[in-house]
Amino acid sequence: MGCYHSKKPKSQGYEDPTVLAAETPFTVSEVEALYELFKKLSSSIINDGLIHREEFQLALFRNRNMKNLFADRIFDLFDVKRNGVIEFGEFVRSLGIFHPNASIKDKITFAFRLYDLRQTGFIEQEELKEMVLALLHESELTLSDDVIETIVEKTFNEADMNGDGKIDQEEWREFVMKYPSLIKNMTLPYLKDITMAFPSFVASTEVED
Amino acid sequence: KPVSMNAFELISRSPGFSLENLFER
Repeated sequence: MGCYHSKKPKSQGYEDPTVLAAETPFTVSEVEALYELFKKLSSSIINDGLIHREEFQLALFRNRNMKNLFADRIFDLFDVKRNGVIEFGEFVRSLGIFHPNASIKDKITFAFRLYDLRQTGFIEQEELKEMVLALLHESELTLSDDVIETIVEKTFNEADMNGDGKIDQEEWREFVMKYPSLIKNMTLPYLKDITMAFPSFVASTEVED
Repeated sequence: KPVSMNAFELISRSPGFSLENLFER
């Protein structure tokens, strides 16, 4: 096992990289590299080995107080245990969905859960409108109420194929198949090179053997 | 034309999805 395990205790929520590698598209080395990143992110404000919402916001926007609906939703989905923090295992499993080699099905499901703001199992027209308004609020794009309403209605009606007033998982899947660019943001090409970005751990484990 | 925009396409471009920023050193 080498001296790595005896060096210092791992943070709360630390999980065996071999287990995480088996459950995700990452290799063991990549999981170890992600641990380097995790340690950095989880100690940026509170050094407790857990990523708090403010630390997540700080990393994304360089501003701990920057509120953003979508970043909030991503944090909530990463926080699988719903205890207000992201543990290492949660971090790796969730980032796995963003891996270029992760399944399209997982990416489609993740995006659906993200947009299902009130977690009813459906994306409703009100939720879609709320998200469009949030996007407009954070961008410099200005659209009239009429135009916003038209965009929301048109998109919603196209996605709600059975016309029951809500978008279910199957309708969402079909809509994404029609417009694949909708889940472009569910892939981070960077994750393929994660060991190059955080090589310190990998280098240190190689010399141990 | 703005009315031809896909609402999901629009929201998918939010900076809130900039997870690549997590990797900036």
